[in-house]
Formats: sequence, C-alpha cells, structure tokens
Amino acid sequence: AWQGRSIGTPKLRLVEFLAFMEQQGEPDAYNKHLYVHISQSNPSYSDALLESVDVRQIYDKFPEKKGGLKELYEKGPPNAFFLVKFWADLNTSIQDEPGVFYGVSSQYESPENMTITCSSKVCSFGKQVVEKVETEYARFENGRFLYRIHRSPMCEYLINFIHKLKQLPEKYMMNSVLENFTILQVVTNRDTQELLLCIAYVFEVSTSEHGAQHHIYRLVKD
Amino acid sequence: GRPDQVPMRKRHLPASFWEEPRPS
Repeated sequence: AWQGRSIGTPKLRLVEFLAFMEQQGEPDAYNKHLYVHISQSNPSYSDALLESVDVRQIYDKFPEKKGGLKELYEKGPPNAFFLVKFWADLNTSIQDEPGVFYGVSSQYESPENMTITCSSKVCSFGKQVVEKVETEYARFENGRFLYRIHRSPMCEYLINFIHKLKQLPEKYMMNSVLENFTILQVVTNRDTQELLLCIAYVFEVSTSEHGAQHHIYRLVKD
Repeated sequence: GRPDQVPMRKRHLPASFWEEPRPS
C-alpha cells in the first residue's frame, strides 16, 4: 500500500522521521515536543497517491554544484526522490532551559541487509551550511531489515535557528525566513554507493493547534 | 532573498503546497 503513497522505493522505505525537544530525565511523551513528524508505519490503500513536483522548480533551494540536487537526480533512480513540505510546530510549552535535549530520530526498513549512509545537509539560500553524516547497520526484525537513527543530537546551528525563529513576532516573518531554509537528506548504500532515497525538505510554520503537518510529493522531471 | 531567486509563490507548484493539511 505504501508504494506511490509514501516515501520509499522497493529497496528502502522511510518508516518514521521526527525532530523534537525534550526535558531530559523524563523521557515520556508528555515532555516531548515534536517540531516535525512523519509516520508511515500504517500505510493504507485509502491514502491518496502522492502528487508530483518538477524537481527543476526547487533546484536553487539546494546545493547546485558538485553533488547537488540536479546532479543527484540525473544519476537517479528518479523513483527515490521526494519533496516534503513541513508545517513545523513551534508552539511548544516546554521551557527552553539548560538540560533540554534537541534531537532527530528516523527509522527505515528494507528487504535487504545493507549498511546505509545518511547525509543531512542544512541549506541557507540554497547553500550548504552544515552536514551530518551517519552510518547505520541493519537489524533483522519481523521479516525485514530495520535501520534506526535514534535520538541523534540536533546540531548547534539548528538549535540556534529555532531559537531565533521563535523570537520573531509574526508568523509571516517566520515563513519569510523559512523560505530560504531547506534540508536535503540523501541515503546511500555505503558499500555500493547506490542512492536509496533523497528527500528534500521545505518549511512553513504551522497555524494548526494540532501539531506539525506535512505534504509529501514525488520529484519528477517531465 | 537573493535577487535572482523567484519566490516560491511564483513557481509551478501544486495548490496543496500552500494548504496546510487538517489533522486526521
């Protein structure tokens, strides 16, 4: 059911992705605030098929030189490319005091046993400002291989960015800043260098009182 | 933004790109 409805290919599928802040020492859900969240653990045939976006519409929002989105897309495979529009939830009641933990967790699944490399590039005006590269090994569970990046600490740049964003008095000002803030995640098979998933993230601030929202698109080139 | 950048609103993007989903 997930094919065409969520982020994934027959080789690797995103199960969950979240960025959060949490009061340390009390890791229960009540003290955790989710800035963004994708959960694809229960795909259904009733879910809508993904709409598509022409990848050329967003080239300049991501690195354009060597290893940039254009070069990655031309190399393919095209079915591994997705765009996520996040409406981030900045409406947290957790006090930003020392000891608060900022983290990112994600989980992938695959029918294959691989070692994967996950690169996350934070970009400002399309230029990379920080990159984190993580390597994950498979764990066999319930008939498939799971890759779990659990509570990876958020980098200082992102924490400061969130702080500054929250200080802006109006949502339109936050959205104006977010127009030039993007993240590109590339997951590759470490041993073969095959590209498994490429996810481009763009942002607005949520106006909902029900937490973070998102739309997922396939990236195409017609 | 940079002067050579086209605002996102002026690009060819699906209408849903500007509609925050309602929580399910």
